[in-house]
Amino acid sequence: MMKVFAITNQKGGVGKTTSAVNLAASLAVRHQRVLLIDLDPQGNATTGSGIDKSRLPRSVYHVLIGQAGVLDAAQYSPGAGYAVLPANRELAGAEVELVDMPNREFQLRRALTACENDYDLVLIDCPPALNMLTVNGLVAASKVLIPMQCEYYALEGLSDLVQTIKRVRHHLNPQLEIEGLLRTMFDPRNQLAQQVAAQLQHHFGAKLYRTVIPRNVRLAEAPSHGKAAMHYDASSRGALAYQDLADELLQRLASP
Amino acid sequence: MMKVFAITNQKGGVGKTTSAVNLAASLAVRHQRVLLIDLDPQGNATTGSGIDKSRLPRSVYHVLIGQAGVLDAAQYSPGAGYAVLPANRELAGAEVELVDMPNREFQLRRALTACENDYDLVLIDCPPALNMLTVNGLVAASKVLIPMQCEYYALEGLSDLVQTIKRVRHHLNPQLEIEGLLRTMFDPRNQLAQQVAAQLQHHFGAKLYRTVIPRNVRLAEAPSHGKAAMHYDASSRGALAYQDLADELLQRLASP
Ligand SMILES: Nc1ncnc2c1ncn2[C@@H]1O[C@H](COP(=O)(O)OP(=O)(O)OP(=O)(O)O)[C@@H](O)[C@H]1O
Ligand SMILES: Nc1ncnc2c1ncn2[C@@H]1O[C@H](COP(=O)(O)OP(=O)(O)OP(=O)(O)O)[C@@H](O)[C@H]1O
Ligand SMILES: [Mg+2]
Ligand SMILES: [Mg+2]
Repeated sequence: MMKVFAITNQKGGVGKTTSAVNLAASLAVRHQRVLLIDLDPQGNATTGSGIDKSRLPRSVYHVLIGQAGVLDAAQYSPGAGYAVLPANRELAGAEVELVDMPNREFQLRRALTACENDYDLVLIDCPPALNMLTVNGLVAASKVLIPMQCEYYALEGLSDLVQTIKRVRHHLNPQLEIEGLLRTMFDPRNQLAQQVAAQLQHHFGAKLYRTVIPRNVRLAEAPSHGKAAMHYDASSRGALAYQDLADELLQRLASP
Repeated sequence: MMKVFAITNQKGGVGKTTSAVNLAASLAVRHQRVLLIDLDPQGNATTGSGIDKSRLPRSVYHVLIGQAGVLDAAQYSPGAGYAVLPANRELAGAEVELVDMPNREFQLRRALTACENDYDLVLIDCPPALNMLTVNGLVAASKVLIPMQCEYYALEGLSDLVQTIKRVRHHLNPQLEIEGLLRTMFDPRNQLAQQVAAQLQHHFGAKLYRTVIPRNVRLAEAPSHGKAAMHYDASSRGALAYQDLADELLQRLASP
């Protein structure tokens, strides 16, 4: 049974793309058939996976407007063993085009029904907004993974995000649930980070992943090589943390 | 002559809001009459300036849809001496409502003509997207300040941003120009940051502000107190850097 995760947080720069790419790579080496969907017109997950976004014959844009299937548009991330449904700036056009479509929120979900038997796990990297692209991601998914930088503005935005997830569950996708919150760029010496982490623990309890992603420069360097950190510097703290996360995620799926 | 700056970069988390709030406070103590416009439904510049976004009688949303003037909706940031045109989640609705309006890109610009004599400087904090809200900011402005985290994904997005600015200048606002690029969260020990900074120097030359904002935890702590860093910890490296930036900005305006 294919599991679909939306990786989302409208707060910018909290590690959505970094989590999506590194988790995809870590799950692939654990013999999962993984599809990473880039739902951000920035196309960071696409280039972070080593795919040239300026030369895409087909992209997620064509899938959303019904001109291509997922399997025609997906490409393999070289050397990483997972598939990517790529994106580029063209995707920004879909936001406006979707507004007038019937069932506009279901476009991605419907496209994914055709590949139920092709992947074990689908990860959707969402843009930093609560817009029609993110809603498509939340309707296509059954689980939400929320990357959280432990700082004030990110904490402030969490209630808007939780509200949006509740609304999508109520009106569009009853099976949607928050699978977990992931602490990213975490610096344990930083008092603010500890205070915010304590609040997350208090409000979300067991939904907080045990795995914490530390601030680690290797995670910021790897994208310029078009690779996940495990293929750039496998023994780095950043790469190892995402390997731990993959294990934790698979354990949760195995024993819900 | 009122000068309007758009503070924008569609890459998330690069320091747009932090720059807008701290620059506004630093310019205010230099006897400038400053208006900070929060154009992001996240409302971070609003709360970062000590204003409760859940109790806004009027906001930038009402201004954009023509139901209120700037002067009725603006409030003063307590103790900081600058005015804020506040935002909250309601603003997300304007994006859709603007799509069908005639002159939709000019809504903010037209609203600002009524207060030409009330402010010396207007700073517009844009959301992490190249959407109708950001376009309104770029049409209302004559200058663009681009906060830049010196990392790969932020560098990758710069060409899309420059293209968008060129298109707005060509079709909607001939006076729009890039005033400068601001290096934010800069850690000089980080080789990646140095490499990216060298590329910025090469491509943008004198448009790169001399002032560099260091990574400084006080800048991340201040928003939880609803204050700019200069009112939270005036001697911190972050607060001092934004004071330097205010000087540099005023020098550039004085001798173009
Ligand atoms: N744990 C980490 N340690 C150090 N750097 C990191 C870490 N995670 C992410 N980064 C870097 O921080 C920046 C922001 O991360 P990323 O782009 O993944 O966030 P995002 O939430 O996807 O941003 P956006 O909102 O623009 O989509 C990137 O330059 C990335 O390389
Ligand atoms: N120079 C700095 N040193 C340390 N932390 C910083 C610095 N500048 C910003 N921050 C922190 O980094 C995070 C991102 O900054 P900020 O929210 O200002 O970026 P943004 O570009 O406005 O994000 P968004 O794309 O979501 O609007 C915030 O938690 C902020 O407090
Ligand atoms: Mg991203
Ligand atoms: Mg912001």
